[in-house]
Amino acid sequence: MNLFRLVADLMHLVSIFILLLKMQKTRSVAGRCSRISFKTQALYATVFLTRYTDLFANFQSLYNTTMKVFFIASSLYIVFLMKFKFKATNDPRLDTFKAQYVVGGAAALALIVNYAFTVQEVLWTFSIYLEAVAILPQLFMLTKTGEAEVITTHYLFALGTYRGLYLVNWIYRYWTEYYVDWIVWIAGAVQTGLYCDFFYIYFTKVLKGAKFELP
Amino acid sequence: YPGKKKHDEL
Repeated sequence: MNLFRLVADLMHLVSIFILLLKMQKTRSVAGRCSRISFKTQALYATVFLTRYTDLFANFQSLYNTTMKVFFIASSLYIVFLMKFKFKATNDPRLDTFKAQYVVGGAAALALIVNYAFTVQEVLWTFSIYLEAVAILPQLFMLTKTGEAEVITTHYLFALGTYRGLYLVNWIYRYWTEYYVDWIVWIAGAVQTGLYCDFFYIYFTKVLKGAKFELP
Repeated sequence: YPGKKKHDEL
């Protein structure tokens, strides 16, 4: 473990708490102008469930196991809140991104490009590819609604920073222990790349107190 | 997994 990865994981936790706070505070999944994509949250739950199949078999540390349990539980809880508790505020007509395409694409790629053709390893690879594009329904929804509440932008900032810091962690680990993992490196770069234009707007507008509006 | 190492990251 290194500081970059620890801060990255904490940013990931922060993003989940921001989302839960937003939903509890507004008691909905849709603020006046910004919405949370159910599809993205369902994809994240799928990512954690397919990635942590080694939860009991591969004990790395108490931290690792605790975080895995938290990510699985919190992502399922968020899906539950959106699907049942705040269902009335969830408008599927706005969540129009074809999630089946990214699920299908990630599954196909995981069957072709993986480190080992075992069920667990292919599921893990699928979760890595899926996580890279899981934010697309959310970003797509932002482009449709054209703007987002500030708290939603902080959610996206934390989420984008988490994987961005993982890139730094991988550079550090390559440098210090010759750690090489092409699959997570490339997927992580794609995932962080998807946030670039969001980061640009976030830094140039939101942090200056302006509203988050897409040009 | 690279080189049969288990996944040690989240």
